[in-house]
Amino acid sequence: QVPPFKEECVKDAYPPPASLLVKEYIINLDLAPEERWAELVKEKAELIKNILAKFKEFVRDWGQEAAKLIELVDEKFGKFDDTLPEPFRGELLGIAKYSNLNLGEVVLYNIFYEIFTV
Amino acid sequence: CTSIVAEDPSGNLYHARNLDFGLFIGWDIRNETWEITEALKPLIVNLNFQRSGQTVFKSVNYAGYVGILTAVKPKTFTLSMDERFNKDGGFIGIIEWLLGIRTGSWMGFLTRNVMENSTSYSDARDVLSNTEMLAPAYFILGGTKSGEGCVITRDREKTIDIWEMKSAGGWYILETNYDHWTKPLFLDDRRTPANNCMRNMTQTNVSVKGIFNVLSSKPVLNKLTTYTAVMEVSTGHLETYLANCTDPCFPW
Repeated sequence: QVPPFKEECVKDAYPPPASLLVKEYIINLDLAPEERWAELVKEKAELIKNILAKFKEFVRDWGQEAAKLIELVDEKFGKFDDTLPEPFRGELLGIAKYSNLNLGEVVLYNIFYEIFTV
Repeated sequence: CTSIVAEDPSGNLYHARNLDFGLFIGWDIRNETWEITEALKPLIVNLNFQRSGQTVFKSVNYAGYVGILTAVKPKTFTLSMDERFNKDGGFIGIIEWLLGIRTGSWMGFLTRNVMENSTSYSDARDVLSNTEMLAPAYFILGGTKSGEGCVITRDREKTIDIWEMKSAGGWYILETNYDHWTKPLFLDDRRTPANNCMRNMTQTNVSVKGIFNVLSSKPVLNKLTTYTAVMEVSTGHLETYLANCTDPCFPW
């Protein structure tokens, strides 16, 4: 099939199977920023590591220059957090702590949008 | 992405969106899926941000991402953000930030501040329109009263356009990833199919079910879609489902 794609307006997609329903978590804003995401990121740490690894692999495929970008992220982006406003700085520090991720990687993950508007 | 704000015949407002992400980031030949899109799905969570045990707002997030892309502040407003591509994009904003020019706001932090602190549709609209940013974006905002829905088209420095639901056709407003006054790229036209399905549905059938069906219609639903979320501002209801685009399904 080639674009432009012709629509198929469905009328029976709802409700989808319960297995696709997304689970809810509470983020307590009364906690210190560093503690707010602890429960969630402990549970999802491996999945976050997985997506960052895939992203780095993708960037490395662009060549040596692009690979340098990854080194920059790993080595320098950790210092980048000093420039971020509160409470976000504290929240990112907490996410790095409870997920055992490099702070630079957590910062990268949180500025994905700005990177992908290129 | 595709975002819709729609009003039922009694003036009740719904806000729904598909979040598409991962184009060109690794095509899995064996499974015929996008690698990053699939890796993001298990990270999708609904979050209930609370203060003193009371809900301040609810959102759909990728775990570990602290900004906001889709959210409802019960009885106040709803918000979604669609990506806007521009050569003056976020990369320039990041470089400026690194060079010490820090007058702009990170997109996710701006939307999070709006969800936490804005107290009305008009307040949220003002902040989203008037805050300098590091990257362009489309903000889709829904209110609580009949006719309260708009798409704010943002450049990094300023608002280019605010498109009101009234002028978009009256009972709904729909945004994908293109300026509404230009034609979408013919290779990536989800706007025309989505509009056709909305018109087929008619205003009489505006509901969680009706809008979910529109967002489940291919190619509005495609292999880049990570989730579909539907929100109802009057009740603060947020319902999110992982996307499951069964073959044959368009790659974007």
